[in-house]
Amino acid sequence: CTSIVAEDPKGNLFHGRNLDFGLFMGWDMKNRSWIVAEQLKPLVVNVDFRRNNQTVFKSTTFAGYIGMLTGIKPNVFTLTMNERFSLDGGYIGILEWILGQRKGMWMSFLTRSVLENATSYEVAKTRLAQTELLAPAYFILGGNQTGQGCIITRSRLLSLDILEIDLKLGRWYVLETNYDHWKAPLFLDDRRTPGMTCMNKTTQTNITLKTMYSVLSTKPVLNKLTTYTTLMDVSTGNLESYIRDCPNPCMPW
Amino acid sequence: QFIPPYTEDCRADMYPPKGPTFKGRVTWYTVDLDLHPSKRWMPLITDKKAELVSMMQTIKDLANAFVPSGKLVEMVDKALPFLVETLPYPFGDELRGVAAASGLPLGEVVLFNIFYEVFTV
Repeated sequence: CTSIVAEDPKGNLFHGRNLDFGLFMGWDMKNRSWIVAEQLKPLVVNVDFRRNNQTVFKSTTFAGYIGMLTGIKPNVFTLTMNERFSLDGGYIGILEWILGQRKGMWMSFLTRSVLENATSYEVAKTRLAQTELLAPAYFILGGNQTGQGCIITRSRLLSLDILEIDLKLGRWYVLETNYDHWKAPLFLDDRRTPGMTCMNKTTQTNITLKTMYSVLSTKPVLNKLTTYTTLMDVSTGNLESYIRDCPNPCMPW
Repeated sequence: QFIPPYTEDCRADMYPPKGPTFKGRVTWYTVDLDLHPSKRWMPLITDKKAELVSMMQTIKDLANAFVPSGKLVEMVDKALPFLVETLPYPFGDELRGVAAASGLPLGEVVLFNIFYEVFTV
């Protein structure tokens, strides 16, 4: 996955993501694609969650998947989750859960719960940073005011780091793939460098949902695992998603 | 670049989405949180039932390729439904609703919903 939160010179916050899933789950030699990733594409849906006939939050998800990986609470915050691989992975959390140790929260259920119940960027940040989890993760959160954009790097128990937009340091965007931002990505899977190169070329002056879509369309940020691209604008409450394809030649991840 | 890692110059003017990297728009649905959790997803799942069943069949085929005896899928169908009882409100009831609307075994619906936790290793 690749998630970006960026702030334009007027203080507007834009949030975009590519959802990549299905690594090592069946390679189709003929079509040069991942079988499960292709099967997931027709399941991509946008959902407007309503209570009392009013939107509570909007999300892009897969039909049948009730947790959330991508969502917006209009005028309040935007949120995406990226996978964080670790030996202390989710299978340990699941085992603990099965054995009756149920303090942690399932990842996508926490994301959904935050989208449904958090009333501000700060409340969402605190809950995402402090809730015990079943699996490690990256939460990428955008707010509705200048400087409100961050990457929360989580282990199952702790918040390891929070990297925030900092205009004084010239950091007008944060970009997360599937590696800790303070470490180099795996050399075979470096989507961070091309993503940041394209964001820097775009410049803060020109960042919009449209230009962010172009960044998310550049290989290998766009790759054979990419099922959808979502763009969100917190101030208008706009969420738009597109099912993606990566024509050959294209990285398998 | 025609050798891996297949990088390219930064794309520009890709929006509005079109061309070979764009496979389609995404349909909107409404989930009414005022409904009982077991009923909320019914219209969406009814609409996407064929695609969901097809995706689960693909996963079962992959699982059976690894464990040809079928024991892995059997374990999913038998062992995972109990997890539903342990999930906080409203998730258990929602999963039951998805299983009922799709006709899929509850264990397979649970598996799909815990994919994230399973694949972080």
